[in-house]
Amino acid sequence: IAIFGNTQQKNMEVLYDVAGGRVGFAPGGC
Amino acid sequence: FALAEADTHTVDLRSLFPATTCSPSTKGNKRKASLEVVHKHGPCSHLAQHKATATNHTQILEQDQVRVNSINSQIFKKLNGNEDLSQSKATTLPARWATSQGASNYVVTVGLGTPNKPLSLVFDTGSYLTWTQCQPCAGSCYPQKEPIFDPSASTSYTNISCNSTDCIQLRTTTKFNRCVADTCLYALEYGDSSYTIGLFATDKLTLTPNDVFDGFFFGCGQKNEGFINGTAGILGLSRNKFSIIEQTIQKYNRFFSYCLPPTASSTGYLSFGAPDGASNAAVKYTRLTTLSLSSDFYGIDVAGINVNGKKLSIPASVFSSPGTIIDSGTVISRLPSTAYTALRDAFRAAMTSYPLVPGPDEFLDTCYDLSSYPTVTYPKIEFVFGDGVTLELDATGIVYFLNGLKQVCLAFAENDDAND
Repeated sequence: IAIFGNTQQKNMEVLYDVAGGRVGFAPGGC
Repeated sequence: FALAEADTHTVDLRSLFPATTCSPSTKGNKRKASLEVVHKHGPCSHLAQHKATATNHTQILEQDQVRVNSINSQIFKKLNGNEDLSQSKATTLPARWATSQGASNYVVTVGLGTPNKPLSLVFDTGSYLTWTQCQPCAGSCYPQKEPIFDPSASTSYTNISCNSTDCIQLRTTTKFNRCVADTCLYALEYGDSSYTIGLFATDKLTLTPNDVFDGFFFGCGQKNEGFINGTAGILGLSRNKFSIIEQTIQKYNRFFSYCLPPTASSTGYLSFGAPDGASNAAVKYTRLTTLSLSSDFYGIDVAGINVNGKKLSIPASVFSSPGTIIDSGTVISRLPSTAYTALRDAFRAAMTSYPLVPGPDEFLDTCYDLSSYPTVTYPKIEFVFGDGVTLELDATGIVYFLNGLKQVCLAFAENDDAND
């Protein structure tokens, strides 16, 4: 399985809209 | 720190090193149910006695591989119906690899019980059951920073009855079918043989003074073996009924977000609930998927990768079968062999002006000695999703500082042979 790990998620806001069936990314989030 | 050209990052890499003192971030929505996220090994963490291990990258990467093995075995055992696979594989792993959870470096502090007691928990989108070590530690507990939770001191603590539907459902999920008298037990075993066993219980969970949840299901660990970190347990954020996401559905409607800080000397946040007010135009949304082999993980539909603005020649099917997940606990992204080779080759082609040096092993095989360069230019990397959304990685998400500037490595790894 491929895994998108936490190093690649650094410094961006990761939003899980589970009910809406979507995941979002916003750069420079921290 | 970055002078970004169209398809490259030009960076003073020293600016990406963590400072010796903590610089808390001022970003994040403070009005929401928001918890501060700190790196377990950084100066913002209060887990002081564990800071000595901060630079032990060998251990961090070994633990990371154990976690990936654990995730794959959870999925693979569903593929071949062999429920004993993870256990049999686990016996082959060296004990020094410790817990698969040890690789999960990001920690939040929550309150549990009445009166509420602060507990530092690793937050983990790959785990569903929140658990913490509990007194009287009938089997064993490992050292942790805060006092170990004492259920007898909490007026809101309740054990779950063995015959309750919640116990039956947990037993079905975990394949652990035991009770003591009328009290429901839970057991979780990870891919390296570390495990926690204890009482399945409820108590009051306090995220913030305005975000308090009575009757929160969690594991009250009485025997906790193989864990070496100083945190009190796990905050489970995956998709199972007993994860915090499902248990807080009425208030947050299955919406959460986090930001992992760019360095270990700054802070991020973990928030619950949708953002207030106008939507953030900078957010790029893509489809959240469910793996056919496991519904617990959060799947994403990766279709391709761009390097230096150019699409790599990778068939989309490489990512879709058996699939791709997004995980807060895995440190280094894992790619199928075809994808990794294409990414590595493109990265190396863009870095020919820098001296390639040996990596630690085949795990990180593209490392450079950049110690004599005031700034370094390396290619941007983008992930392309099936619905056309393109995600550009932050400059900090492309390289891993294995040994300061003497070994700066491409922060991706190749999956093991799927048939192994």
